[in-house]
Amino acid sequence: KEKVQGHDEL
Amino acid sequence: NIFRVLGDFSHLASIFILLHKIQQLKSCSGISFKSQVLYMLVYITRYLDLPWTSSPYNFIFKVLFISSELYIIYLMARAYKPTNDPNLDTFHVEFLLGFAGLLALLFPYKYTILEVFWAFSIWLESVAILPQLFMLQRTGEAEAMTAHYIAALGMYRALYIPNWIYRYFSEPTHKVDTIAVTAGILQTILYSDFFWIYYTKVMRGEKFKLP
Repeated sequence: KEKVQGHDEL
Repeated sequence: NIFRVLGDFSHLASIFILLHKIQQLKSCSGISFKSQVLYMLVYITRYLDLPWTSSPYNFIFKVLFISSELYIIYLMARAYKPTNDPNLDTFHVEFLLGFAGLLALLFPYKYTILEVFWAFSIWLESVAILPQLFMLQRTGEAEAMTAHYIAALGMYRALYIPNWIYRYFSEPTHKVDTIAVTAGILQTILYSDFFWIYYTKVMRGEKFKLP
């Protein structure tokens, strides 16, 4: 599953 | 991690180099206004989540990028408008917007406004430098400050690549952000020929001229 919960990188 | 911090500061440095060049030389000649507008679009669509950004580090950078880009656009469109030559800035940005829009609609992580806009922003950023590089191609040369600006801007995303590799190996829970990684690699490739010229010329203190 792709990382989806909000993006922690700029 | 260090790669990402260096990348973010390189990004910030590129913006300050550009601001310094415009204010120091009182001119935005050699800078593509179209690319700056595209970057404005990149920041707006990517930082829609600004109000609920968890980390203060990210929050500060997001505010800095949006505010400085707004100021650059103000300088280019108002303060130093006469030094803007639209005849040199002729790249068809609609192709870039179409490219990013298509990919954002075809392969977002989720079909929510935030995720589709985020994907759009990532793909747009990967090609947003093209008007600037195209203008450089046409003028055949650039002031050293402009070359440093493009180099710092290119380095920012290039440094994200080791950051992603580092995170892949060091954070067991980290899932690879395939959109960001693919677009980041594409973006860095687009800079490669510029980097080569920059390295061979400017590092020797020569004026930045295309061969």
